[in-house]
Amino acid sequence: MDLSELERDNTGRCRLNSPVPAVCRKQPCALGVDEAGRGPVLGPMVYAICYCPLSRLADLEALKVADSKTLSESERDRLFARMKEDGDFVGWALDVLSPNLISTSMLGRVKYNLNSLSHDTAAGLVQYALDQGVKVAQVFVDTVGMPETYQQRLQQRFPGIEVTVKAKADSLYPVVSAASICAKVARDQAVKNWKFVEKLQDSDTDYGSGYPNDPKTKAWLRRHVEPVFGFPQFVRFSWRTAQSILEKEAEDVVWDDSVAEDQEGVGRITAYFDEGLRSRTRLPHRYFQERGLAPAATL
Amino acid sequence: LLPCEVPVNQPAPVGRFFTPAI
Amino acid sequence: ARQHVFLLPEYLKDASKKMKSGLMFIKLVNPCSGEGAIYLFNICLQQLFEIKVFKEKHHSWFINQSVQSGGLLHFATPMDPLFLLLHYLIKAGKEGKFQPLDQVVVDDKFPNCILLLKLPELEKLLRHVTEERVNPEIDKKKYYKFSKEKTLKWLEKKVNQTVAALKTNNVNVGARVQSTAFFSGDQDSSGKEEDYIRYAHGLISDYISKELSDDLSKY
Repeated sequence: MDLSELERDNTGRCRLNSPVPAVCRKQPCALGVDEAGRGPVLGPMVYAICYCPLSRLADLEALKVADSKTLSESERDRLFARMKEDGDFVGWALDVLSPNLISTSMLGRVKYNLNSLSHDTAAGLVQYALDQGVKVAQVFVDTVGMPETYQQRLQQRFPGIEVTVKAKADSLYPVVSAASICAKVARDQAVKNWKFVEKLQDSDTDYGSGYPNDPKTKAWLRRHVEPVFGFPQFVRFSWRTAQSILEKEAEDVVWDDSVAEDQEGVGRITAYFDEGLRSRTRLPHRYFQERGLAPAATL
Repeated sequence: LLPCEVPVNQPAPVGRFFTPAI
Repeated sequence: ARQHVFLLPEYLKDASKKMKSGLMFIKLVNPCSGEGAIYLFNICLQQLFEIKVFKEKHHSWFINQSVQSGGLLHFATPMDPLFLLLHYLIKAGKEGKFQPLDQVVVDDKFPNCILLLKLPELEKLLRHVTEERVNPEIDKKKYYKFSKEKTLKWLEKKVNQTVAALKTNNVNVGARVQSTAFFSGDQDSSGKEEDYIRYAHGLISDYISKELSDDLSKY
């Protein structure tokens, strides 16, 4: 899988896709959506779709894309290679969301939470397939958040398509399991080849599974927390695990909008200056006031 | 010049973590 | 250690190289408020600079491989030392008699004021603001007394120079704007002469006492 775009800049998102099999533009298709890396505090989250004609679902099943959770990493890699070989009837697309994109979305001034980001990414990939001319008839999605709202939103967005949002969809529908394999292969590769722009000290990549409750992961986070800069961008700053370490180990940085000082409070304080004092302490001339300049009383 | 107050005066690995963008 | 970020005229760079103590930060009186203020004294060129600081909330610096809180930006601007000497001459002038300079420029709050006595061409400077006497018997020493009308004439020149500078630098002297962000390049530069003089008087008044500022305004 060619993730070179991500390796060049791993602070945004990158989309990958297979060629669209000609048959998928002619016959009604089933399309599966799944993600990999939703839980970890490290590395990207990957959304994937996989689609094939309804008439070839049995062949897809024959590829043994059983429930991807039961497969080892090497089995997934092999299966992914098989799917690429049988590319004449199977198509896929991925959207790799970097930890930086996840963090900045969740921590932005206007909150864009993980569920919304997930839903929009999934819908974006389905739209991509439609834009490529794939005749999508059915969509199967693994639940993210409340299945009903998710089902409703997707059904509204794609009225002509039969949408099914279900828990454990990756063990019920082969197209979802295939999507899950694509997502996991991409995430594993992205993590394995992660380029630390921060030039990690002693390139210590012993971070375990990346899941918050993994002691190895927590130990790695504590080793790499930096008081002023926090963590390398490989880390999802918006994760509770990361935030609690920052609160303990890092400096409190104050932004101008983070301290919504009560304006009237300021007025109140000057009310205490008796008129005389204020007029006696001559303010700097407006030339300086308008430029934020004052005499330096001390260094 | 940063648009935030980092309330310390100390060494920091600026070169490793910070790339000024024009 | 605390670090400071300064904007200085380029030529000062080698001043600090030539002599280790080429540049000194000293505390002297602020002639407007009477409080203390930091100045930069260039020993080599015998030149005085005032220090202004740009201060805005929630700023800090990355300086090479370090972080510095506060984010203050200091400016060093050449300043006419006569504004400082004037502060002492006016104080001494109240006694109404002629005195030698080294008895006038003394200040136990800001002892470094004696550095002002080392400035070149001091006598030429003083002629703008004082009457002087030479006592023939005693060692040709010069005695000075503050002269208000000479000073007002000198300040008037300063105001006119400032008006010219305000015009060439397109400084907006008209109605007060909320922030420099609203300064439009093409503000009505036809700003009335009156506004320029009032603005220039206000600027100069940041360097003289309130009393002298009022006299100057009447003058």
